[in-house]
Amino acid sequence: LHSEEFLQLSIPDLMIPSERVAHVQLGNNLEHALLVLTKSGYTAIPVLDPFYKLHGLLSTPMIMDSILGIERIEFEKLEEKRVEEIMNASVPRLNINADFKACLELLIDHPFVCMENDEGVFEGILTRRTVLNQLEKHISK
Amino acid sequence: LHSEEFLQLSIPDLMIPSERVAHVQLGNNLEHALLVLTKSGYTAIPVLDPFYKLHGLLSTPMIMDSILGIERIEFEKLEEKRVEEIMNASVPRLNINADFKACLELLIDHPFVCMENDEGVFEGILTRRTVLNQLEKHISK
Ligand SMILES: Nc1ncnc2c1ncn2[C@@H]1O[C@@H]2COP(=O)(O)O[C@H]3[C@@H](O)[C@H](n4cnc5c(N)ncnc54)O[C@@H]3COP(=O)(O)O[C@H]2[C@H]1O
Ligand SMILES: Nc1ncnc2c1ncn2[C@@H]1O[C@@H]2COP(=O)(O)O[C@H]3[C@@H](O)[C@H](n4cnc5c(N)ncnc54)O[C@@H]3COP(=O)(O)O[C@H]2[C@H]1O
Repeated sequence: LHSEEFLQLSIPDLMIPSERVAHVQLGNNLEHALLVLTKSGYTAIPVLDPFYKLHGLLSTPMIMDSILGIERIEFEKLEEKRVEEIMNASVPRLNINADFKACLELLIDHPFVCMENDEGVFEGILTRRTVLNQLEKHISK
Repeated sequence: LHSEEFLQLSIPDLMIPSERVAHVQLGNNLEHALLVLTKSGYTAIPVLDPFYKLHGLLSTPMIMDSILGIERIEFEKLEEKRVEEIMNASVPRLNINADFKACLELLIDHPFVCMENDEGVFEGILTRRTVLNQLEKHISK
């Protein structure tokens, strides 16, 4: 693998564009959010506002954790809580013009990185799967 | 990156050993399994039997999907169903003596790979995080 070649990969070419990324809105209640997550099949998805700005990440364990009582899972709490209250606001994010190496570093500890443009509008995600797929192609050359 | 060097990495040195891997048993009911998953913070974990043999994978979306009714999430179904009925039996698995390249290929489409010994006993998991961490170290050399 010539790491220069691997590191020159272009993020906009490799990322999943925003229209194909499942997401929830800040103001959604948790019952709706759990339905979106379950139907998408993904374990974590971005939280956006109506202007397509990125605010955080929401995962199934976060939702379950927030309704876990001492004796049982308190499912009736789902309608009362909103996404904004339980999401993780520290979401791995980069500008779409960032270099691939910065992306690789974030993907060590995060399954995907959110890409934004200069105005802060959400453009898409780069996933570990995409990077590992490219790695395997470069190694086999 | 000298891919020969990267591909010579040793799986037993890099894997998370079985005693540190959260898991559920085949015979557990889904309410118990959902509690283990939520408390562990992981989105997917291995399913083992009492002899530490590997049988499948269980994730939070799988559990939620199985109790998703037409109108609402039917939480009361959790106690009635067992892990064995809803787990994914096709789990990415390799012998502990497999080469690193075989592991890399499985990690493209799976967040982690389960490692077994010659008797089929579960020994641990190798995760995407570990591989990406090694990749970053090799590239920075
Ligand atoms: N419908 C599907 N078809 C094929 N393979 C599937 C799949 N759903 C999951 N996988 C596989 O399982 C991995 C983990 O998915 P997970 O949902 O936990 O974790 C995902 C999910 O949280 C998020 N993600 C990926 N694609 C997404 C999308 N279109 N919309 C929203 N989130 C997405 O990025 C994480 C990492 O994705 P990555 O592709 O690296 O890794 C994925 C992929 O290899
Ligand atoms: N407690 C924690 N501390 C630090 N970072 C954490 C963490 N929990 C999750 N992460 C980070 O989030 C990634 C995705 O976790 P997830 O639970 O979806 O997906 C995990 C989980 O399904 C499984 N896994 C990892 N460690 C496990 C363990 N000790 N027991 C059971 N399953 C484990 O392997 C998947 C990939 O793990 P990987 O480490 O590559 O990737 C992890 C790691 O980078």
